[in-house]
Amino acid sequence: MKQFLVIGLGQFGQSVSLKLTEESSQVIAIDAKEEPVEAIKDYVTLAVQMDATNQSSLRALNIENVNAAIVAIGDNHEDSVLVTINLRELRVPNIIVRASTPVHGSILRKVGADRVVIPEMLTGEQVAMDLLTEKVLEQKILFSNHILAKLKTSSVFWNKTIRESQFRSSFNIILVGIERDFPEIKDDGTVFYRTSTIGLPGEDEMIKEDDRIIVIGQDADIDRLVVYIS
Amino acid sequence: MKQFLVIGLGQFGQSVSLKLTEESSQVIAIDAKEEPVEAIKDYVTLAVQMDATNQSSLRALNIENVNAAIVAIGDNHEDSVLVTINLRELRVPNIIVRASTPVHGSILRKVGADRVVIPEMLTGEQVAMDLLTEKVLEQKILFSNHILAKLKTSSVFWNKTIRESQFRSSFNIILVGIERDFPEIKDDGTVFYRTSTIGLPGEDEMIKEDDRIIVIGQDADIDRLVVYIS
Ligand SMILES: Nc1ncnc2c1ncn2[C@@H]1O[C@H](COP(=O)(O)OP(=O)(O)OP(=O)(O)O)[C@@H](O)[C@H]1O
Ligand SMILES: Nc1ncnc2c1ncn2[C@@H]1O[C@H](COP(=O)(O)OP(=O)(O)OP(=O)(O)O)[C@@H](O)[C@H]1O
Repeated sequence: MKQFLVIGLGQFGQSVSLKLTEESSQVIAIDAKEEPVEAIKDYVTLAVQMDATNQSSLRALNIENVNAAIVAIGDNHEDSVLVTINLRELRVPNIIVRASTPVHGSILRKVGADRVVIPEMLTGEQVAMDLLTEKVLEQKILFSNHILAKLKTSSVFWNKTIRESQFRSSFNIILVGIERDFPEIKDDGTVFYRTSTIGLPGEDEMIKEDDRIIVIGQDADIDRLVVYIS
Repeated sequence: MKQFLVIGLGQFGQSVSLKLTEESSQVIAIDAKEEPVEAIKDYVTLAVQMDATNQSSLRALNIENVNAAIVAIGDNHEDSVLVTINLRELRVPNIIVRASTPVHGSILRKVGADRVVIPEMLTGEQVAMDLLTEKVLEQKILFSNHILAKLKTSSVFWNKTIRESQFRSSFNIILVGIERDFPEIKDDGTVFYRTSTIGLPGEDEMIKEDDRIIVIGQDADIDRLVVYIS
Protein backbone atom coordinates (compact mmCIF):
# COMPACT_ATOMS: atom_id res chain seq x y z
CA MET A 1 0.00 0.00 0.00
CA LYS A 2 1.66 3.18 -1.12
CA GLN A 3 1.69 6.33 0.93
CA PHE A 4 2.01 9.85 -0.38
CA LEU A 5 2.28 13.33 1.05
CA VAL A 6 0.58 16.17 -0.84
CA ILE A 7 1.38 19.72 0.20
CA GLY A 8 -0.92 22.42 -1.18
CA LEU A 9 -4.55 21.74 -1.99
CA GLY A 10 -5.30 23.99 -4.96
CA GLN A 11 -6.69 22.36 -8.12
CA PHE A 12 -3.47 20.51 -8.82
CA GLY A 13 -2.94 19.24 -5.27
CA GLN A 14 -6.59 18.21 -4.91
CA SER A 15 -6.50 16.41 -8.21
CA VAL A 16 -3.35 14.45 -7.29
CA SER A 17 -4.73 13.61 -3.82
CA LEU A 18 -8.09 12.40 -5.09
CA LYS A 19 -6.66 10.34 -7.95
CA LEU A 20 -4.12 8.65 -5.65
CA THR A 21 -6.89 7.88 -3.15
CA GLU A 22 -9.17 6.58 -5.92
CA GLU A 23 -6.34 4.22 -6.86
CA SER A 24 -6.19 2.90 -3.28
CA SER A 25 -3.14 4.74 -1.97
CA GLN A 26 -2.84 6.43 1.38
CA VAL A 27 -2.65 10.20 1.16
CA ILE A 28 -1.63 12.72 3.81
CA ALA A 29 -2.91 16.08 2.53
CA ILE A 30 -1.59 19.36 3.89
CA ASP A 31 -2.57 22.98 3.42
CA ALA A 32 -1.92 26.18 5.35
CA LYS A 33 -5.56 27.23 4.94
CA GLU A 34 -8.52 25.68 6.71
CA GLU A 35 -11.05 25.43 3.88
CA PRO A 36 -9.11 23.15 1.51
CA VAL A 37 -8.26 20.88 4.44
CA GLU A 38 -11.90 20.70 5.55
CA ALA A 39 -13.07 20.08 1.99
CA ILE A 40 -10.78 17.11 1.46
CA LYS A 41 -10.57 15.46 4.90
CA ASP A 42 -13.32 12.92 4.30
CA TYR A 43 -11.66 11.70 1.12
CA VAL A 44 -8.03 11.18 2.10
CA THR A 45 -6.28 9.22 4.83
CA LEU A 46 -5.33 12.31 6.82
CA ALA A 47 -5.76 16.03 6.20
CA VAL A 48 -3.69 18.50 8.25
CA GLN A 49 -3.79 22.27 8.37
CA MET A 50 -0.24 23.49 8.79
CA ASP A 51 2.50 25.59 7.20
CA ALA A 52 4.79 23.17 5.40
CA THR A 53 7.73 25.59 5.56
CA ASN A 54 7.82 24.76 9.28
CA GLN A 55 10.21 21.83 9.29
CA SER A 56 9.52 20.67 12.83
CA SER A 57 5.77 20.46 12.12
CA LEU A 58 6.57 18.47 9.01
CA ARG A 59 8.87 16.19 10.97
CA ALA A 60 6.15 15.65 13.58
CA LEU A 61 3.99 14.02 10.91
CA ASN A 62 6.37 11.03 10.79
CA ILE A 63 6.62 10.94 7.06
CA GLU A 64 9.67 8.65 6.82
CA ASN A 65 7.63 6.02 5.07
CA VAL A 66 6.06 8.03 2.28
CA ASN A 67 6.89 6.78 -1.20
CA ALA A 68 6.85 10.32 -2.54
CA ALA A 69 5.84 13.88 -1.74
CA ILE A 70 4.07 16.21 -4.11
CA VAL A 71 4.58 19.92 -3.55
CA ALA A 72 1.53 21.58 -5.09
CA ILE A 73 2.06 25.16 -3.94
CA GLY A 74 1.30 27.44 -6.85
CA ASP A 75 1.94 31.14 -6.61
CA ASN A 76 4.29 31.34 -3.65
CA HIS A 77 7.63 30.42 -5.21
CA GLU A 78 9.71 30.87 -2.08
CA ASP A 79 7.44 28.64 -0.03
CA SER A 80 7.56 25.88 -2.64
CA VAL A 81 11.37 26.11 -2.69
CA LEU A 82 11.58 26.04 1.11
CA VAL A 83 9.19 23.10 1.39
CA THR A 84 11.24 21.21 -1.21
CA ILE A 85 14.39 21.80 0.81
CA ASN A 86 12.61 20.64 3.99
CA LEU A 87 11.45 17.44 2.32
CA ARG A 88 14.97 16.83 1.03
CA GLU A 89 16.35 17.19 4.55
CA LEU A 90 13.70 14.80 5.86
CA ARG A 91 15.00 12.31 3.27
CA VAL A 92 11.76 11.90 1.34
CA PRO A 93 12.80 9.58 -1.53
CA ASN A 94 10.89 11.13 -4.43
CA ILE A 95 9.92 14.80 -4.50
CA ILE A 96 7.64 16.02 -7.27
CA VAL A 97 7.14 19.77 -7.41
CA ARG A 98 4.69 21.84 -9.37
CA ALA A 99 6.39 24.90 -10.83
CA SER A 100 4.63 27.88 -12.36
CA THR A 101 7.43 28.91 -14.74
CA PRO A 102 10.55 27.29 -16.22
CA VAL A 103 12.78 29.57 -14.12
CA HIS A 104 10.95 28.50 -10.96
CA GLY A 105 11.35 24.90 -12.15
CA SER A 106 15.10 25.11 -12.57
CA ILE A 107 15.50 26.55 -9.07
CA LEU A 108 13.42 23.68 -7.70
CA ARG A 109 15.53 21.14 -9.49
CA LYS A 110 18.67 22.72 -8.06
CA VAL A 111 17.34 22.41 -4.51
CA GLY A 112 16.44 18.78 -4.89
CA ALA A 113 13.14 18.26 -6.72
CA ASP A 114 13.27 14.87 -8.46
CA ARG A 115 10.64 15.94 -10.95
CA VAL A 116 9.24 19.33 -11.87
CA VAL A 117 5.82 19.65 -13.49
CA ILE A 118 4.43 22.77 -15.15
CA PRO A 119 0.75 21.94 -15.85
CA GLU A 120 0.03 25.00 -17.99
CA MET A 121 2.96 24.29 -20.32
CA LEU A 122 2.22 20.58 -20.69
CA THR A 123 -1.47 21.17 -21.32
CA GLY A 124 -0.80 24.20 -23.55
CA GLU A 125 1.31 22.09 -25.92
CA GLN A 126 -1.28 19.33 -25.91
CA VAL A 127 -4.10 21.75 -26.76
CA ALA A 128 -2.03 23.26 -29.58
CA MET A 129 -1.42 19.82 -31.07
CA ASP A 130 -5.12 18.89 -30.78
CA LEU A 131 -6.06 22.06 -32.67
CA LEU A 132 -3.73 21.35 -35.55
CA THR A 133 -5.28 18.09 -36.49
CA GLU A 134 -8.83 18.63 -37.69
CA LYS A 135 -9.38 15.43 -39.64
CA VAL A 136 -7.75 13.87 -36.68
CA LEU A 137 -10.28 13.93 -33.84
CA GLU A 138 -7.73 13.72 -31.08
CA GLN A 139 -3.99 13.38 -30.86
CA LYS A 140 -1.42 12.65 -28.18
CA ILE A 141 2.33 12.88 -28.40
CA LEU A 142 3.78 9.55 -27.26
CA PHE A 143 7.55 9.49 -27.72
CA SER A 144 10.14 10.76 -30.21
CA ASN A 145 8.03 11.66 -33.25
CA HIS A 146 5.36 9.03 -32.71
CA ILE A 147 1.81 10.07 -31.97
CA LEU A 148 -1.44 8.39 -31.02
CA ALA A 149 -4.31 9.67 -33.13
CA LYS A 150 -8.05 9.06 -33.36
CA LEU A 151 -9.20 9.43 -36.95
CA LYS A 152 -12.51 9.33 -38.73
CA THR A 153 -12.66 6.57 -41.30
CA SER A 154 -14.08 6.81 -44.79
CA SER A 155 -15.65 4.32 -47.16
CA VAL A 156 -12.20 3.17 -48.35
CA PHE A 157 -11.96 1.21 -45.11
CA TRP A 158 -15.56 0.26 -44.35
CA ASN A 159 -16.45 -3.42 -44.38
CA LYS A 160 -12.87 -4.52 -44.73
CA THR A 161 -11.01 -6.44 -42.07
CA ILE A 162 -7.98 -4.89 -40.44
CA ARG A 163 -5.85 -7.47 -42.22
CA GLU A 164 -7.26 -6.36 -45.57
CA SER A 165 -6.67 -2.69 -44.76
CA GLN A 166 -2.92 -3.32 -44.45
CA PHE A 167 -2.26 -0.40 -42.13
CA ARG A 168 1.17 -1.67 -41.21
CA SER A 169 2.48 -2.47 -44.64
CA SER A 170 0.87 0.47 -46.48
CA PHE A 171 1.29 3.17 -43.87
CA ASN A 172 3.70 1.86 -41.26
CA ILE A 173 1.15 2.49 -38.53
CA ILE A 174 -0.59 0.18 -36.11
CA LEU A 175 -4.25 0.14 -35.20
CA VAL A 176 -4.71 -0.01 -31.43
CA GLY A 177 -8.42 0.67 -31.10
CA ILE A 178 -11.75 1.06 -32.89
CA GLU A 179 -14.25 3.50 -31.45
CA ARG A 180 -17.77 2.57 -32.39
CA ASP A 181 -21.30 3.69 -31.53
CA PHE A 182 -23.53 0.82 -30.47
CA PRO A 183 -27.29 1.40 -30.76
CA GLU A 184 -29.36 0.62 -27.70
CA ILE A 185 -33.10 0.73 -27.32
CA LYS A 186 -34.38 2.66 -24.30
CA ASP A 187 -37.50 1.63 -22.41
CA ASP A 188 -39.58 4.14 -24.29
CA GLY A 189 -38.55 2.61 -27.59
CA THR A 190 -36.20 5.38 -28.72
CA VAL A 191 -32.69 4.53 -29.86
CA PHE A 192 -29.58 6.05 -28.36
CA TYR A 193 -25.96 5.36 -29.16
CA ARG A 194 -23.40 4.27 -26.64
CA THR A 195 -19.79 4.86 -27.67
CA SER A 196 -17.37 2.09 -26.85
CA THR A 197 -13.75 1.38 -27.78
CA ILE A 198 -12.59 -2.05 -28.93
CA GLY A 199 -9.01 -2.20 -27.67
CA LEU A 200 -6.24 -4.01 -29.60
CA PRO A 201 -8.70 -5.47 -32.14
CA GLY A 202 -7.74 -8.67 -33.89
CA GLU A 203 -6.79 -8.87 -37.57
CA ASP A 204 -10.22 -10.23 -38.50
CA GLU A 205 -12.13 -7.37 -36.92
CA MET A 206 -14.01 -5.44 -39.57
CA ILE A 207 -14.11 -1.64 -39.76
CA LYS A 208 -17.68 -0.41 -40.10
CA GLU A 209 -19.24 2.80 -41.34
CA ASP A 210 -18.76 5.67 -38.86
CA ASP A 211 -16.07 3.82 -36.90
CA ARG A 212 -13.21 5.95 -35.65
CA ILE A 213 -9.80 4.29 -35.62
CA ILE A 214 -7.12 4.85 -33.00
CA VAL A 215 -3.65 4.48 -34.48
CA ILE A 216 0.00 4.93 -33.61
CA GLY A 217 2.72 5.98 -35.99
CA GLN A 218 5.11 8.72 -36.93
CA ASP A 219 3.55 12.12 -37.70
CA ALA A 220 4.39 11.90 -41.37
CA ASP A 221 2.85 8.44 -41.73
CA ILE A 222 -0.31 9.51 -39.93
CA ASP A 223 -0.54 12.50 -42.31
CA ARG A 224 -0.31 10.14 -45.28
CA LEU A 225 -3.12 8.02 -43.86
CA VAL A 226 -5.24 11.12 -43.27
CA VAL A 227 -4.74 12.17 -46.89
CA TYR A 228 -5.71 8.66 -48.01
CA ILE A 229 -8.86 8.73 -45.89
CA SER A 230 -9.93 12.19 -47.05
CA MET B 1 -2.31 27.65 -43.26
CA LYS B 2 -4.26 27.74 -40.04
CA GLN B 3 -4.88 30.88 -38.05
CA PHE B 4 -5.55 31.06 -34.34
CA LEU B 5 -6.38 33.72 -31.80
CA VAL B 6 -4.92 33.38 -28.31
CA ILE B 7 -6.25 35.65 -25.59
CA GLY B 8 -4.23 35.79 -22.38
CA LEU B 9 -0.48 35.26 -22.34
CA GLY B 10 0.21 33.56 -19.02
CA GLN B 11 2.08 30.25 -19.07
CA PHE B 12 -0.81 28.44 -20.73
CA GLY B 13 -1.47 31.06 -23.40
CA GLN B 14 2.24 31.46 -24.16
CA SER B 15 2.67 27.72 -24.44
CA VAL B 16 -0.27 27.37 -26.86
CA SER B 17 0.92 30.35 -28.94
CA LEU B 18 4.50 29.14 -29.23
CA LYS B 19 3.59 25.55 -30.02
CA LEU B 20 1.12 26.61 -32.72
CA THR B 21 3.75 28.92 -34.22
CA GLU B 22 6.39 26.19 -34.06
CA GLU B 23 4.00 24.01 -36.05
CA SER B 24 3.72 26.71 -38.74
CA SER B 25 0.36 28.23 -37.87
CA GLN B 26 -0.44 31.92 -37.75
CA VAL B 27 -1.11 33.21 -34.27
CA ILE B 28 -2.68 36.50 -33.17
CA ALA B 29 -1.76 36.85 -29.49
CA ILE B 30 -3.59 39.24 -27.20
CA ASP B 31 -3.07 40.40 -23.64
CA ALA B 32 -4.29 43.35 -21.59
CA LYS B 33 -0.79 43.88 -20.14
CA GLU B 34 2.19 45.24 -22.03
CA GLU B 35 4.96 42.90 -20.89
CA PRO B 36 3.54 39.58 -22.13
CA VAL B 37 2.75 41.22 -25.49
CA GLU B 38 6.28 42.63 -25.78
CA ALA B 39 7.81 39.30 -24.77
CA ILE B 40 5.99 37.33 -27.45
CA LYS B 41 5.70 39.76 -30.37
CA ASP B 42 8.80 38.55 -32.20
CA TYR B 43 7.59 34.97 -32.12
CA VAL B 44 4.00 35.15 -33.31
CA THR B 45 2.28 36.61 -36.38
CA LEU B 46 0.77 39.54 -34.48
CA ALA B 47 0.76 40.54 -30.81
CA VAL B 48 -1.77 43.11 -29.60
CA GLN B 49 -2.18 44.76 -26.22
CA MET B 50 -5.90 45.15 -25.57
CA ASP B 51 -8.73 44.21 -23.27
CA ALA B 52 -10.53 41.31 -24.90
CA THR B 53 -13.76 42.05 -23.03
CA ASN B 54 -14.06 45.05 -25.33
CA GLN B 55 -16.04 43.56 -28.18
CA SER B 56 -15.49 46.39 -30.66
CA SER B 57 -11.71 46.17 -30.22
CA LEU B 58 -11.98 42.45 -30.81
CA ARG B 59 -14.11 43.02 -33.90
CA ALA B 60 -11.56 45.52 -35.23
CA LEU B 61 -9.00 42.72 -35.42
CA ASN B 62 -10.96 41.10 -38.26
CA ILE B 63 -10.86 37.65 -36.82
CA GLU B 64 -13.55 36.11 -39.06
CA ASN B 65 -11.05 33.71 -40.56
CA VAL B 66 -9.53 32.20 -37.44
CA ASN B 67 -9.89 28.46 -37.21
CA ALA B 68 -10.21 28.66 -33.44
CA ALA B 69 -9.75 30.95 -30.46
CA ILE B 70 -8.10 29.97 -27.21
CA VAL B 71 -9.13 31.91 -24.14
CA ALA B 72 -6.21 31.58 -21.74
CA ILE B 73 -7.30 34.00 -19.01
CA GLY B 74 -6.59 32.40 -15.68
CA ASP B 75 -7.74 34.01 -12.47
CA ASN B 76 -10.34 36.46 -13.71
CA HIS B 77 -13.38 34.24 -14.15
CA GLU B 78 -15.77 36.98 -15.25
CA ASP B 79 -13.40 38.24 -17.92
CA SER B 80 -12.94 34.76 -19.35
CA VAL B 81 -16.75 34.29 -19.45
CA LEU B 82 -17.25 37.68 -21.10
CA VAL B 83 -14.54 37.06 -23.67
CA THR B 84 -16.08 33.68 -24.50
CA ILE B 85 -19.45 35.34 -25.07
CA ASN B 86 -17.80 37.98 -27.27
CA LEU B 87 -16.10 35.34 -29.39
CA ARG B 88 -19.38 33.46 -29.71
CA GLU B 89 -21.10 36.60 -30.95
CA LEU B 90 -18.28 37.17 -33.43
CA ARG B 91 -19.01 33.66 -34.72
CA VAL B 92 -15.59 32.16 -34.03
CA PRO B 93 -16.07 28.50 -35.03
CA ASN B 94 -14.15 26.75 -32.26
CA ILE B 95 -13.65 28.29 -28.83
CA ILE B 96 -11.33 26.57 -26.36
CA VAL B 97 -11.31 28.02 -22.88
CA ARG B 98 -8.99 27.41 -19.99
CA ALA B 99 -10.96 27.09 -16.75
CA SER B 100 -9.48 27.14 -13.27
CA THR B 101 -12.19 25.03 -11.58
CA PRO B 102 -14.91 22.63 -12.70
CA VAL B 103 -17.60 25.16 -11.69
CA HIS B 104 -15.92 27.84 -13.81
CA GLY B 105 -15.73 25.25 -16.62
CA SER B 106 -19.45 24.46 -16.56
CA ILE B 107 -20.33 28.15 -16.76
CA LEU B 108 -18.02 28.52 -19.74
CA ARG B 109 -19.60 25.57 -21.48
CA LYS B 110 -23.03 27.10 -20.91
CA VAL B 111 -21.99 30.38 -22.55
CA GLY B 112 -20.59 28.67 -25.61
CA ALA B 113 -17.12 27.25 -25.04
CA ASP B 114 -16.63 24.30 -27.39
CA ARG B 115 -13.97 22.81 -25.18
CA VAL B 116 -12.95 23.52 -21.60
CA VAL B 117 -9.48 22.64 -20.35
CA ILE B 118 -8.37 22.58 -16.71
CA PRO B 119 -4.57 22.11 -16.86
CA GLU B 120 -4.08 21.50 -13.14
CA MET B 121 -6.68 18.72 -13.06
CA LEU B 122 -5.44 16.98 -16.20
CA THR B 123 -1.81 17.14 -15.09
CA GLY B 124 -2.69 16.24 -11.49
CA GLU B 125 -4.30 12.98 -12.58
CA GLN B 126 -1.38 12.21 -14.86
CA VAL B 127 1.17 12.78 -12.09
CA ALA B 128 -0.85 10.56 -9.72
CA MET B 129 -0.87 7.75 -12.28
CA ASP B 130 2.88 8.13 -12.92
CA LEU B 131 3.55 7.82 -9.18
CA LEU B 132 1.58 4.62 -8.82
CA THR B 133 3.65 2.69 -11.25
CA GLU B 134 7.19 2.41 -9.93
CA LYS B 135 8.32 -0.54 -11.98
CA VAL B 136 6.65 1.30 -14.77
CA LEU B 137 8.86 4.25 -15.67
CA GLU B 138 6.12 6.29 -17.26
CA GLN B 139 2.48 5.79 -18.02
CA LYS B 140 -0.19 7.56 -20.04
CA ILE B 141 -3.91 6.91 -20.09
CA LEU B 142 -4.98 6.38 -23.70
CA PHE B 143 -8.63 5.38 -23.93
CA SER B 144 -11.13 3.27 -21.97
CA ASN B 145 -8.90 1.20 -19.68
CA HIS B 146 -5.94 1.03 -22.04
CA ILE B 147 -2.67 2.64 -21.08
CA LEU B 148 0.68 3.27 -22.70
CA ALA B 149 3.52 2.31 -20.39
CA LYS B 150 7.31 2.40 -20.49
CA LEU B 151 8.74 -0.52 -18.53
CA LYS B 152 12.17 -1.68 -17.55
CA THR B 153 12.95 -5.10 -18.94
CA SER B 154 14.65 -7.93 -17.12
CA SER B 155 16.77 -10.87 -18.21
CA VAL B 156 13.65 -12.89 -19.07
CA PHE B 157 13.39 -10.81 -22.23
CA TRP B 158 17.00 -10.00 -23.07
CA ASN B 159 18.43 -11.37 -26.28
CA LYS B 160 15.09 -12.67 -27.45
CA THR B 161 13.29 -11.32 -30.49
CA ILE B 162 9.93 -9.66 -30.08
CA ARG B 163 8.38 -12.61 -31.84
CA GLU B 164 9.91 -15.00 -29.29
CA SER B 165 8.72 -12.84 -26.39
CA GLN B 166 5.10 -13.37 -27.42
CA PHE B 167 3.79 -10.20 -25.84
CA ARG B 168 0.52 -10.38 -27.69
CA SER B 169 -0.34 -14.00 -27.08
CA SER B 170 0.99 -14.22 -23.52
CA PHE B 171 -0.05 -10.83 -22.22
CA ASN B 172 -2.48 -9.35 -24.73
CA ILE B 173 -0.32 -6.27 -25.08
CA ILE B 174 1.51 -4.77 -28.01
CA LEU B 175 5.04 -3.44 -28.10
CA VAL B 176 5.16 -0.04 -29.79
CA GLY B 177 8.69 1.07 -28.98
CA ILE B 178 12.08 0.12 -27.56
CA GLU B 179 14.06 2.79 -25.74
CA ARG B 180 17.76 2.07 -25.83
CA ASP B 181 20.97 3.83 -24.85
CA PHE B 182 23.49 3.93 -27.66
CA PRO B 183 27.12 4.48 -26.66
CA GLU B 184 28.98 7.23 -28.48
CA ILE B 185 32.62 8.19 -28.19
CA LYS B 186 33.30 11.88 -27.61
CA ASP B 187 36.34 13.64 -29.04
CA ASP B 188 38.21 13.28 -25.78
CA GLY B 189 37.73 9.50 -25.86
CA THR B 190 35.11 9.28 -23.12
CA VAL B 191 31.90 7.37 -23.73
CA PHE B 192 28.47 8.89 -23.30
CA TYR B 193 25.10 7.34 -23.91
CA ARG B 194 22.49 8.79 -26.21
CA THR B 195 18.96 7.55 -25.58
CA SER B 196 16.90 6.80 -28.64
CA THR B 197 13.53 5.13 -29.24
CA ILE B 198 12.97 2.53 -31.95
CA GLY B 199 9.35 3.10 -32.95
CA LEU B 200 7.08 0.22 -34.03
CA PRO B 201 9.95 -2.32 -34.02
CA GLY B 202 9.63 -5.34 -36.27
CA GLU B 203 9.06 -8.88 -34.99
CA ASP B 204 12.73 -9.77 -35.50
CA GLU B 205 14.05 -6.90 -33.40
CA MET B 206 15.87 -8.22 -30.37
CA ILE B 207 15.42 -6.83 -26.86
CA LYS B 208 18.79 -6.11 -25.27
CA GLU B 209 19.97 -5.70 -21.72
CA ASP B 210 18.86 -2.36 -20.23
CA ASP B 211 16.32 -1.73 -22.97
CA ARG B 212 13.08 -0.17 -21.85
CA ILE B 213 9.95 -1.32 -23.68
CA ILE B 214 6.98 0.88 -24.53
CA VAL B 215 3.76 -1.11 -24.55
CA ILE B 216 0.02 -0.67 -24.86
CA GLY B 217 -2.59 -2.79 -23.16
CA GLN B 218 -5.26 -2.88 -20.49
CA ASP B 219 -4.13 -1.94 -16.96
CA ALA B 220 -4.60 -5.49 -15.70
CA ASP B 221 -2.55 -6.99 -18.51
CA ILE B 222 0.25 -4.48 -18.02
CA ASP B 223 0.26 -5.36 -14.30
CA ARG B 224 0.66 -9.04 -15.20
CA LEU B 225 3.60 -8.22 -17.44
CA VAL B 226 5.17 -6.11 -14.69
CA VAL B 227 4.87 -9.03 -12.26
CA TYR B 228 6.45 -11.33 -14.86
CA ILE B 229 9.33 -8.92 -15.42
CA SER B 230 10.00 -8.37 -11.69
N1 LIG C 1 3.68 27.14 3.09
C1 LIG C 1 2.56 26.50 2.78
N2 LIG C 1 2.19 25.42 3.52
C2 LIG C 1 1.06 24.75 3.22
N3 LIG C 1 0.24 25.06 2.20
C3 LIG C 1 0.56 26.12 1.43
C4 LIG C 1 1.73 26.90 1.69
N4 LIG C 1 1.78 27.88 0.75
C5 LIG C 1 0.70 27.75 -0.03
N5 LIG C 1 -0.04 26.69 0.38
C6 LIG C 1 -1.29 26.23 -0.21
O1 LIG C 1 -1.09 25.74 -1.50
C7 LIG C 1 -2.34 25.79 -2.20
C8 LIG C 1 -2.11 26.06 -3.66
O2 LIG C 1 -1.41 27.24 -3.81
P1 LIG C 1 -1.92 28.44 -4.71
O3 LIG C 1 -3.34 28.70 -4.41
O4 LIG C 1 -0.92 29.50 -4.65
O5 LIG C 1 -1.84 27.83 -6.08
P2 LIG C 1 -2.90 27.74 -7.20
O6 LIG C 1 -2.19 28.25 -8.38
O7 LIG C 1 -4.22 28.29 -6.82
O8 LIG C 1 -3.02 26.20 -7.22
P3 LIG C 1 -3.54 25.35 -8.40
O9 LIG C 1 -2.85 25.89 -9.60
O10 LIG C 1 -3.17 23.98 -8.01
O11 LIG C 1 -5.03 25.57 -8.43
C9 LIG C 1 -3.18 26.86 -1.49
O12 LIG C 1 -4.37 26.25 -1.03
C10 LIG C 1 -2.30 27.33 -0.36
O13 LIG C 1 -2.99 27.54 0.86
N1 LIG D 1 -9.74 40.94 -20.25
C1 LIG D 1 -8.51 40.56 -20.61
N2 LIG D 1 -8.08 40.84 -21.86
C2 LIG D 1 -6.86 40.43 -22.25
N3 LIG D 1 -5.99 39.76 -21.48
C3 LIG D 1 -6.39 39.45 -20.22
C4 LIG D 1 -7.66 39.82 -19.73
N4 LIG D 1 -7.77 39.37 -18.46
C5 LIG D 1 -6.62 38.75 -18.17
N5 LIG D 1 -5.78 38.79 -19.22
C6 LIG D 1 -4.45 38.25 -19.30
O1 LIG D 1 -4.46 36.86 -19.23
C7 LIG D 1 -3.17 36.42 -18.78
C8 LIG D 1 -3.32 35.18 -17.94
O2 LIG D 1 -4.14 35.40 -16.88
P1 LIG D 1 -3.71 35.16 -15.38
O3 LIG D 1 -2.38 35.70 -15.14
O4 LIG D 1 -4.86 35.49 -14.53
O5 LIG D 1 -3.61 33.64 -15.35
P2 LIG D 1 -2.45 32.72 -14.90
O6 LIG D 1 -3.11 31.76 -14.01
O7 LIG D 1 -1.25 33.46 -14.46
O8 LIG D 1 -2.13 32.10 -16.28
P3 LIG D 1 -1.41 30.76 -16.51
O9 LIG D 1 -2.05 29.80 -15.59
O10 LIG D 1 -1.63 30.51 -17.95
O11 LIG D 1 0.03 31.03 -16.17
C9 LIG D 1 -2.55 37.59 -18.04
O12 LIG D 1 -1.32 37.92 -18.67
C10 LIG D 1 -3.59 38.70 -18.15
O13 LIG D 1 -3.02 39.97 -18.41
